[in-house]
Amino acid sequence: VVPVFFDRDKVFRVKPQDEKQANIIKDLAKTNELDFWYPDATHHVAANMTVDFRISEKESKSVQSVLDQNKMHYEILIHDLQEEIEKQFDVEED
Amino acid sequence: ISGRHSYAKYNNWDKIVAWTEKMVNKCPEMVSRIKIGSTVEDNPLYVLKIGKDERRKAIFMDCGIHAREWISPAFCQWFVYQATKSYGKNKIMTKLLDRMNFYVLPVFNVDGYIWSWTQNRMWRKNRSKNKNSSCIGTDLNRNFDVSWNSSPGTNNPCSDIYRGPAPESEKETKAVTDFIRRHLKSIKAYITFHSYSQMLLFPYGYTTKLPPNYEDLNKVAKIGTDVISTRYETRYIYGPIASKIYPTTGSSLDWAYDLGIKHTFAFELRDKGKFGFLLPESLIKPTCKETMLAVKFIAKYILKHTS
Repeated sequence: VVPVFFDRDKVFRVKPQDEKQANIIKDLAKTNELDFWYPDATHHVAANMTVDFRISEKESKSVQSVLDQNKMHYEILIHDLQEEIEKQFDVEED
Repeated sequence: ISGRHSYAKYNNWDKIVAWTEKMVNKCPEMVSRIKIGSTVEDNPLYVLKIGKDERRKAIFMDCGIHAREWISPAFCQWFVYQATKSYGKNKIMTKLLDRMNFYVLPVFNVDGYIWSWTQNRMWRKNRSKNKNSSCIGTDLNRNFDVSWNSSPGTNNPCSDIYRGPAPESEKETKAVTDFIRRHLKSIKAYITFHSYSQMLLFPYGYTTKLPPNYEDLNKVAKIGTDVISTRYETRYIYGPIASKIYPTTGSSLDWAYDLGIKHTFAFELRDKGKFGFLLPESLIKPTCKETMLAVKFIAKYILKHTS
C-alpha cells in the first residue's frame, strides 16, 4: 500500500454564525471529501462552533469560493499539510 | 525513523514496545507489564502497572485511542517515566505510588497508530475490516456499550466515527473493558487522553443530563485546568462533554462512569488548532509537564476522596 501524502492539502477553520451556515458546511461535506478535525464528524457541526477540516488542494478552491459567496468567517490554519507533517519532527535525535 | 526511544520525540510502535520492556527491566519492583489482549492485526495490547501492591486503589489511564492524536501516547510514556523517576524524590509522587497503583495503556489503538506512521498520518480509527464495505475501521471511542441505542451514532463504515456493528465488537475495546471489569474493585478513576483543543471533560457525552456527582467532577476539572495553567499559562476549558462540545454516544468515558467508576475524565491535549494533530515535537515536553500537574492533582484527590 502506497503511503498517503498530503501535499498542499489545507486545513480550514470556519465559524458558522447560524444554522444556515452550519448547513452549508454539511452540504459541502456531501460533495467534497472533508476530513473533520474538529468536531469529529459532519453531523456534530452546529452554529457558533469552531469547525476545522482538512481538504485537498484540488477541492479547496471551490470550497473557498462557496465560503466567500456566503460571506462566512474562515481562516486557513495550514496551507500545506505535508510540510507540517515533516516539520513536526523538529527535535534532533538524542 | 532511526534512533532510540525519546520522551522528547514521537516514537513509533516498535520503539514503544521496546520502551515498555526497558521500563520493566529498569524498575521491576515498580513496573510490570500486562498483556491484556491483542488487536485485530494481532499486535499486543500492553498495560503497564505502576505501583507495588495489588490490593490498592488504582487509576486506569489510556492513550492513543485515536491513531492520529500522537501527543496522547507521548504523554502516557512521559507519565510512566516521571512516576518511576520521581518516586522517592518527589514527595507527592512518592505518596501517590506508596498508596495507589496506576494502570497505563500507552497505545489503545495500536493498529491505527502503526498505520498513521507507515501509511496515513491522518488516520483515526482502528484497522478492522467491515462486512459489506470496502471501508476500513471502527472509531474505538464510539464502540463502548453505553447509550448504544439512545442516539444511534453513525452506522456508516466509511465514516470516521463509525461505531462498529455492535457494542464492544472490536478486540481492542473488549480487551480494555474486560480488564477494567476484572479490576473494578480497585479502579477508582478512569482518565483518557486525546487531542486536540485543550479541554478537560467529564460525563456525560450521551446526554445533557448532569451526572449525580457533577459538583465534584466540575470542581476537580476546574482545579485541574487551573493547575495546568500554572506552568506555561496554557488555557484549558472544562465541563461535561455533551454541553461543552457536542453529544457523542458509545464513549469510553461514559461507559466507565456508568460501570461505577465515578471519577472519569477526558483530556483533549494541546493545541487549539494552530498545529492540530501535528503538534511539533518541541512542544511535547511542555505539554506533558503541564498535564502531569493536573494528573497528579486528580490522583491526590482520588486518594483522599474515594473509599
